[in-house]
Amino acid sequence: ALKDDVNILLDKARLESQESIGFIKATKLLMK
Amino acid sequence: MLQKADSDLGYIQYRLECEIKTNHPDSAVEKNPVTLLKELSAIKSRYQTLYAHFKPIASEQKETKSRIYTTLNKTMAMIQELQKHTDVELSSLTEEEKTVTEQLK
Amino acid sequence: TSELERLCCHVNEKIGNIKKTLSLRKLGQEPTLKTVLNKIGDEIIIVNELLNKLELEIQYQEQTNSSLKELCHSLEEDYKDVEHLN
Repeated sequence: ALKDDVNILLDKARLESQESIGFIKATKLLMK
Repeated sequence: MLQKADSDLGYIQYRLECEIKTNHPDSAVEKNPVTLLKELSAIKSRYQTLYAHFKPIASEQKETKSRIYTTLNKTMAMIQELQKHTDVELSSLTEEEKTVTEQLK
Repeated sequence: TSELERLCCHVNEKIGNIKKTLSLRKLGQEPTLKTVLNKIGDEIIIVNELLNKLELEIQYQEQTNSSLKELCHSLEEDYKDVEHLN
């Protein structure tokens, strides 16, 4: 169970990072 | 009496662990049950620490992104306002910019 | 009462640990349980590696947070300029 919890949190963190990087790129594009 | 009970319990635990370590000494391949038990509780508390650390970072990230989105909206509205006042026709959003605006929504 | 409750929890926790350790006492002898023990050992190694990855990911998140904050700040500066222009 602990291993699954860690995996879930790791996936969540990775997803958030990807989303934020995309968000930063999009915003920078619009700021030009 | 309570203190004596507490120290007796501590001693029983200590003797039990010594017995297990003597009967099953840690080897390179295998660890004795007591070591594993301690490692199990160590990784549990490490996970809880990391989770507690992660939560505020994630919520701060959400808050900053919504602030960025709000400011972006205000800026674009203000630029359109400017266009009206000055009759300066700025280049309309490219397809890519339109897609990106949708994405941000 | 709260002091007494704390004491009770403390003693119960110690008794619980002793029970756990007692159940481990025979573990090393029975071969089937020995494999369980080894499996747990392997799992612990895997979980530790996952926690290392999670720790790195969280550090990465903190960096992303600071770049988001920088972006937000420069955007707010831009907004002030446009507002001033207006």
